[in-house]
Amino acid sequence: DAVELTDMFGEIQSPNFPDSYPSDSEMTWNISVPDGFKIKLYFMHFDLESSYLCEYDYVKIETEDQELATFCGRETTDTEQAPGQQAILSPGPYMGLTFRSDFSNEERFTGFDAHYTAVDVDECLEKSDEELACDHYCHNYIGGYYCSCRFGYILHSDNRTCKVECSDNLYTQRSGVITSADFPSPYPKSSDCLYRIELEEGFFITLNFEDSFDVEDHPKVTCPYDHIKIKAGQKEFGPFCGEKSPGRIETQTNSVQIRFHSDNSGENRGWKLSYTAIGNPCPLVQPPINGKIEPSQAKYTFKDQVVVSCNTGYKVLKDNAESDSFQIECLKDGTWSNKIPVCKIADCKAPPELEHGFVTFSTRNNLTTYQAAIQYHCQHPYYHMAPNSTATYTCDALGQWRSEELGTKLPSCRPVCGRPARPLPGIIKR
Amino acid sequence: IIGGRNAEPGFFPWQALIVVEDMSRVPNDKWFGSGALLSESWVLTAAHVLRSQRRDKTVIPVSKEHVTVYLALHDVRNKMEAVNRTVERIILHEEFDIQNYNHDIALVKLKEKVTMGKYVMPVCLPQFEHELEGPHPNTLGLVAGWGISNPNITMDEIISSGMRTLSDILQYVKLPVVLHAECKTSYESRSGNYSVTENMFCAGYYEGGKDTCLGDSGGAFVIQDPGTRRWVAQGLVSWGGPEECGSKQVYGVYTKVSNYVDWVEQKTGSS
Repeated sequence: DAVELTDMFGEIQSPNFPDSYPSDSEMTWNISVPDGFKIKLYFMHFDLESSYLCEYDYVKIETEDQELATFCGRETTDTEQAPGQQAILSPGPYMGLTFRSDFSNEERFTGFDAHYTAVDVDECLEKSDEELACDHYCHNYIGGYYCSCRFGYILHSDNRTCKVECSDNLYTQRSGVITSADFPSPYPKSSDCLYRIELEEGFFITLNFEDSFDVEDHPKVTCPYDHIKIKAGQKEFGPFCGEKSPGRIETQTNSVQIRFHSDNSGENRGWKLSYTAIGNPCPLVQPPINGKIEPSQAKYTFKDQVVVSCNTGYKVLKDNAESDSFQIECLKDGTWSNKIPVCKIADCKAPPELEHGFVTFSTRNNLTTYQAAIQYHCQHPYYHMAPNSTATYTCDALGQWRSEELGTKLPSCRPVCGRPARPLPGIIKR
Repeated sequence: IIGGRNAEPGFFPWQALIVVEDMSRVPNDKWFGSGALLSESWVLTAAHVLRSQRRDKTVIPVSKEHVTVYLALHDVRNKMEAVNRTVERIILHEEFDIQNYNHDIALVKLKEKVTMGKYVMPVCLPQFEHELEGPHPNTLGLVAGWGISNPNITMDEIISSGMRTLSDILQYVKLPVVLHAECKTSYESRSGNYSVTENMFCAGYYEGGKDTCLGDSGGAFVIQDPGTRRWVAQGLVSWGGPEECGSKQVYGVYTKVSNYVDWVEQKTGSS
């Protein structure tokens, strides 16, 4: 016999109101409003027979599983309650109101006149439960609410937590630092992050987690919520969680995948690791005679390069080709890409010929190597040298004949003018 | 050269014989002059030596194919023994005036460079301040050439003798520079329209007897620098009066080279 009320507001009156209600009567009104609303009920008139603990006549207000109030009488006494000006608010979108009168009435009682309205729920204020509250931002509207996330985050499909996109982090440098998102602030919820370190074959990656490590764990179950798992070639490390750092992990491989999973709760600071990679060592190399290698290290490993250069006045000689320097590289199999070349003294070779001139060597054995000296002369007396009367050239470190005045340019032999080889006869005075 | 002497080989190693055969005229016209070697490639001479001999007022050079330059030449009968060169380029002075011989100067570029030696050497150009002023009056200079040595012979006789009346052996003569005003007055007082410009100087003797003459044109009038003892080309044999060469009161007129040093350097591209 219940009356179903689904309007957003309405009025409920006792039978025959405002006349006296009949004896031995019971009526129920079920008020339902949409989710996101509560029901506020208040009485404009209330006049029921009073009895101890409202045993005879009463109005009972309840939800699906909870009694909110039971009223009788006209005024509140020690044992009975009358609603007075008090409004009753349901915790949810349902409220039930039951009126009962027993078989007799001592007097004439007029009953009650009640009104109800649907009231919007501010979920942002009321949802204090971590499991229900918005992770970052909460926005209330009439009849509901929604969550949103800070810049850089994505709302998870639970419409509550904020995750990050972190499934495509690739590291290709020989060393680096990787952290959980937002480290050292708490890492995002509901996220599955993948960090890949991909190096050339021949490198071996070592991970080193910092001591500051905080991943949500469980005292009895192994990492049921959040965890790190590391895959290195055929090996797997982890899962890791809790507050104890995994420390140093030598993966023995050039390719590592680090997966980090977080669930939809918890406030933990995350983790930070640095990684390095070293390759197979190559044998130590000795610099050539009259040369050097750079950089000079106690140990050389895969990808390390050394540049061989020679002292001033010497040239690198490799496969019959001269150059200023030569570079070799440590290969993945622990061998060098080339042998160390030799240093050969710079040779300026035979000096270029000078038109109407000739060369004399100032150094023994007609040497043409570094620091050897030559001198150019002009065919005297018919030519003279320009711009200077002598021209000394020295073999420089680059293998070029060079003079202080002219550089690598040659002097020129110019004809001597106005000087007959045979003197003209003297002047005869007339 | 009138009143000169036989030169010895090597006296004038810069002396060049320039022979021109103008094939554009019938019968073929042939003449010659002198020049002075300046460098391995360049010879200085008078413009009128290389001017095409057409009887008009145009100043165009003869075709370079018609010019031969002989160096290290002493006796013209032994041209085969001399160094001979063909010509790559002829440059006449742009303002050469056929009426009064003003700017009578030209350059010849040899096709092949010459090698310097005892009988082939260049002459110097004026370069010091005192040289660039031009030769001072009374300064003695030397001039050489294979031109007429007998003043009594006429042009017709020269041509009809097949030029055998000219000097075979290089002649030279020593001449004093004449005061410019005196020379100018001497020429301007005569009948005829003579003009001795600032680009010319005169040399010779009042009494005559020594002079340059037909065939000596383009040869260098050299003066020895007292400081460096080098021989400097101060003049080029240019022209004279209608009287016989070496006549009394007739001076030879020479192009004043010091006025053209910049022009030479510009044209040859060297200093």
